[in-house]
Amino acid sequence: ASSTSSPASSSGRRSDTRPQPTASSARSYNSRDASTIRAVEANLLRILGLKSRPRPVGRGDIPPYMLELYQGHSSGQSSLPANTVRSFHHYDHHAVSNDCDPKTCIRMSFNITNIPETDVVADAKLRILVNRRAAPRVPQRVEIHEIMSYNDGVISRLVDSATTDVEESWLSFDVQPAVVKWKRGARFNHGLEIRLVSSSPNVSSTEHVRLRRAADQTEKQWLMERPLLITYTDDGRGQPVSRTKRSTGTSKKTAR
Amino acid sequence: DTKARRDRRNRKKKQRKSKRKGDRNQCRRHRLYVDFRDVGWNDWIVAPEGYNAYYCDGECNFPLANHQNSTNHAIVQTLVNSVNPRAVPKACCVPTELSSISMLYLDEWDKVVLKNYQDMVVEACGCR
Repeated sequence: ASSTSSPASSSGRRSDTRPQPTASSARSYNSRDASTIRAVEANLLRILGLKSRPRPVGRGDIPPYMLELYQGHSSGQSSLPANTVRSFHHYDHHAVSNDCDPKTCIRMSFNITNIPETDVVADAKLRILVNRRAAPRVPQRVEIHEIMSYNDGVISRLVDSATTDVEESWLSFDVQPAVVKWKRGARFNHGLEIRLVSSSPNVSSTEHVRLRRAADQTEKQWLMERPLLITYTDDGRGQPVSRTKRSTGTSKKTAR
Repeated sequence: DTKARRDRRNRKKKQRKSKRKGDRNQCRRHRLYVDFRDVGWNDWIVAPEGYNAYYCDGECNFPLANHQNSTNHAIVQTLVNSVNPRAVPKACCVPTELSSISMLYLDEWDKVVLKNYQDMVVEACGCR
């Protein structure tokens, strides 16, 4: 009965050719005791590790990378280090600071409070899109700093860095130590500082490193390009997000 | 002679029919597609839209065949049941091998989660 009034079916987000539930099945749902159905649903949600049934608001905000991960896994092409993968978008720091020039530096925070306390962080990556076509070909370094404290100026430490030597690509930075610390409590989470370092002072710009939304960019375009924090956590209740494959043996002949 | 031949033929026909029926009712895996729309969960589960979960159903009759993945205990229980059905019930037809599925969904805080759930798909059934 609830399926007929669900927002997804009315918005037509997915194209589905399967037949709708029959009238008889709808009648059978209705005839059941509502409290029993609620109890069954609560039990299922508990098994799935959820406290309550999610009521999502942002229907279209699925990062393309998460869909890629899901599709890669479904087709058996990828394996991941943990059984749960979460994605987080950043929100900008508004703290004014002289040592973070907006042309070459940006501070961002991530709210990771929805990661359960019992989950163990196996890995965490910050993904940033670099579009070198939009900038002169001068080697540039992207540095990720973890902000340790704001007392008496910003104290930060370098956690990872990479050189932008590709035409257009996503750079992936290891930020696991920072995420492990943030998970201990919100008071440890001061965010990250991303700095662009170049030998030529004229070319340093955040235009080709997609850290800020351009004025003429639509929400959808920004969703495709904005930085994304990916956490890999393990709740200890399942296998990593990977398919079990048969052993290939020592040689192709043996495997056959 | 004609009557005896006819009786023999009928008896064999009956036996074949009953064997076929027995095979059909044997413990095995059946198709079951779980569509998340049916439970109204398609508003928070992004992918998959549903999945083949399968279920186990059927009889565990004496003697248990090899493909029924029986345990020694199930064989003994079935044997005792065949001698005295009142003493003990037949062995149960249950999943003996399960596999996992991955789900992409939005959690309570609207965050996108990709999670692997164990024991969601019946791969094999057996008498236990």
